[in-house]
Amino acid sequence: IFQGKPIDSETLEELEETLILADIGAISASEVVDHLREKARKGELGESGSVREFLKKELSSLLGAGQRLVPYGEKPFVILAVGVNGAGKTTTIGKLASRFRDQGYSVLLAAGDTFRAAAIEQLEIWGERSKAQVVKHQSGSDPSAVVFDAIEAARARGTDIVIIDTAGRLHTKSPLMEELKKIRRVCDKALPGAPHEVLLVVDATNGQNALKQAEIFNETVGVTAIALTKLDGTAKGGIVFAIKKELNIPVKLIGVGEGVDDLQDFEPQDFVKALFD
Amino acid sequence: SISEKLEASLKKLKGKGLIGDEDIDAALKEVRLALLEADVNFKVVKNFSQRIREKALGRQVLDSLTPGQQVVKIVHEELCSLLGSSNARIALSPNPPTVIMMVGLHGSGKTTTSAKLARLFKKEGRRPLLVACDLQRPAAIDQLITLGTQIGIPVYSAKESKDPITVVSEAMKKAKTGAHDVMIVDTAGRLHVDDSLMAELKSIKTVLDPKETLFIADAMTGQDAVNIARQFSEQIGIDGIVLTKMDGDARGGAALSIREITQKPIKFIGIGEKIDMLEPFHPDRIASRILG
Ligand SMILES: Nc1nc2c(ncn2[C@@H]2O[C@H](COP(=O)(O)OP(=O)(O)OP(=O)(O)O)[C@@H](O)[C@H]2O)c(=O)[nH]1
Ligand SMILES: Nc1nc2c(ncn2[C@@H]2O[C@H](COP(=O)(O)OP(=O)(O)OP(=O)(O)O)[C@@H](O)[C@H]2O)c(=O)[nH]1
Ligand SMILES: [Mg+2]
Ligand SMILES: [Mg+2]
Repeated sequence: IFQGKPIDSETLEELEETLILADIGAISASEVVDHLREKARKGELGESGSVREFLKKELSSLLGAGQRLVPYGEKPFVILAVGVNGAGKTTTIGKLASRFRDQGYSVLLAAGDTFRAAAIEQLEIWGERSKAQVVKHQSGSDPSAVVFDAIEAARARGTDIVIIDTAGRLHTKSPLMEELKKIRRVCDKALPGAPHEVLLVVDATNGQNALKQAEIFNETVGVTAIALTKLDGTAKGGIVFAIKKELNIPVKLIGVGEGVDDLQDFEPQDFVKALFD
Repeated sequence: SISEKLEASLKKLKGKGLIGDEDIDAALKEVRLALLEADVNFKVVKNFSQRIREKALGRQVLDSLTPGQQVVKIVHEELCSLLGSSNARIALSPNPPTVIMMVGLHGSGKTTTSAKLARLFKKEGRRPLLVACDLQRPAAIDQLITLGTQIGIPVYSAKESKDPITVVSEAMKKAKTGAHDVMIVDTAGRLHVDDSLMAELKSIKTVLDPKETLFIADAMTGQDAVNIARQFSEQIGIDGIVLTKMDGDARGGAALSIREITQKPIKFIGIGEKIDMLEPFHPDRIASRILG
């Protein structure tokens, strides 16, 4: 098959262009292609049948095995959803709550976005749709107080899962990132060890800035998983390679639409295949 | 920074007098990388690079600048000219109301920007009416009503309605009877590849016959900016662009891609969540930001 034969430069250029267009990043794309060229030169492309297939295997292995977002340990299992404005946090929470309900868990939602117009109303509608309780305070109140009450309520009622909605915030705004740190501390105060999962919601249409988002949110509150939304569009979300490589944060969920059922587990092989569609 | 990188790749040029072939290739490689890292679309970068090459080749290296500075200057000038002039004007219609339709992807900032724009018109002495035409997103109507209340601007809505066409037809009547000279219509977020929603938007536009269709785009948008802009431009038709969330640290290369594809002016930038955070667009500042 490929025994120490060089790959033609046109194929390599096409592959590099595909990777860049998928938002993998210019430097990452050229590193991947250089690695590919070197493998071909050494005759190490193996039986994969084509350069493209070899590349798909390499990229899948970069992402590792698919990881699931599953509650564990003592209840309530607390999930803190964070991310920049408009990424899809509230919608993802609604979908997740519905999925957990279908799996037989009881769910409580904390309306931690006390800032944005109609944020609480929006979450309440998702609460109705997913049959999850919603703990809320007045708009404009301290989000940490809502979070504390929500976890207390879940403990009192024996609720299985608490999902906390927070206001969208750009990672460049230090007062807002400080507020998020406080929310995290309050979770732990209300229930030592909480939050058990910090879910960073990332819009697949974002470019290289998504890596910065992941870096800063991770630095601030420690991110354990990514929900990559709006993959029903044409953006590929290739930035997740850099996020995995640099920060070792896995994508656990993907959003593929606005409906309550439009949430899927992240399957690395399907994701890689879609890069080349 | 790009200036430092270009200095490094071009320093052997000093005193050579003219920018030649291999010199420019090394410099262009750095420029292309900077633009790609800034999220400018791959194909847009390719075309841009070609234009810079033509402009830079054979140019006399001015004594006052190093070759690196020379190339940065050419690139910056070309970026500014591509980004278009500072033009925050929305022309008013001779027959009121001036109808402005806000369109774009999910979460790009349409609802917030609708309110921001309405506030600006009110400050200029106009009587704007906001129209809540997003019947899809949970509490979208509440969101616009809440914003309208904050700035004392009426919002037309019909919560029980299932049909955006009915909503805009009724809104137009309301604008006339209420003597509103500006009507800003917020629409639901939609994907450029959702045929039925793009068709719906087309029908809404036909009924509204807006003076201005504004494409609201998130400054963090990556390579996909070209696909999105092309579809909205070709299927719906747009008159202007607003880039939101420019208060973050996204380099904003999507601005160049969207400009290239649509050839329409960027009119405003959103620089924050609060309702007074909308500014006119200035190409030179954005050019420096994209270049890094
Ligand atoms: N097509 C599509 N739209 C989505 C997806 N996820 C969320 N959305 C839409 O994106 C928009 C923003 O979603 P929200 O849930 O309000 O986002 P958010 O992060 O909570 O926003 P803020 O609280 O304002 O920061 C809404 O119109 C959602 O319906 C997805 O996977 N696909
Ligand atoms: N930091 C910042 N946030 C913004 C800006 N413009 C809008 N936002 C925020 O972005 C999020 C989404 O804004 P919306 O106005 O709901 O966006 P939309 O396009 O109407 O969303 P859909 O109706 O779901 O498609 C909200 O959290 C807004 O507060 C901006 O210029 N800067
Ligand atoms: Mg939200
Ligand atoms: Mg909206």
